[in-house]
Amino acid sequence: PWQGRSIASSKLRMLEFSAFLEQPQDPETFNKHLFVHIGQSNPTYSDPYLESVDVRQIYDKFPEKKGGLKELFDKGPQNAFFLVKFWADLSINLQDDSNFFYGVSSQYESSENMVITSSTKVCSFGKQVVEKVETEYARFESGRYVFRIHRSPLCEYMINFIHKLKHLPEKYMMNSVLENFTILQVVTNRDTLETLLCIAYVFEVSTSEHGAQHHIYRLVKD
Amino acid sequence: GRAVEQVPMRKRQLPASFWEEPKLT
Repeated sequence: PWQGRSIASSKLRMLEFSAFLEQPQDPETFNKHLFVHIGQSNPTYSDPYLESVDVRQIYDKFPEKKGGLKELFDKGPQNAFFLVKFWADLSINLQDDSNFFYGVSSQYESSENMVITSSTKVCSFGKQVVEKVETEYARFESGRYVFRIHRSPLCEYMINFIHKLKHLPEKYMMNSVLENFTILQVVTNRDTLETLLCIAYVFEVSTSEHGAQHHIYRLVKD
Repeated sequence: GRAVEQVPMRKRQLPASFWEEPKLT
């Protein structure tokens, strides 16, 4: 049931995704602040399908040359492509402290045992500025294969970016910067090079008192 | 300057929900 209703292709399903900051309070406790978060969901057949967005509407927000979003989408499988609009929670006081930990954690599951590669490209005006590539091996748990990218450190570029964003006095200014900031995550089967998931992330700043929010869309080409 | 001026997101064909922040807890 999750196909078409959550971030899942026929081969891989995203279970959870978060970018966070951990601030130690004392030697035994710390505060965890979630900038963005996609929690576990268990859609059923009675849930509606995700809304769709025409992938051509966002081509220029992501790399367009070789290996860009267009080429990836045309290669398919097209059921592996999603757009996530995040309303990021920046309601936190940031100080420069080397004890702070900025991290990203994500989890995936599959019915297949494989090795996955996750490429995460941060883009400014559609051009890649930094890329992180991670390889994960499967763990067999409760009848399926689970992949965990646990507490991957946020890169220096992203930490600086968050700090600069926080220094802007008004939310509309932050949103104006975020209009040209995007992230493209491509999860691939390391051995077959098949695209398992491709997720395009775009951002605004949350105005909610309830923290980070998001909408998920299927990317299509009608 | 940049050779290509990007179309603002607001002027693109996107679902209405794209601009509606969920108010869920």
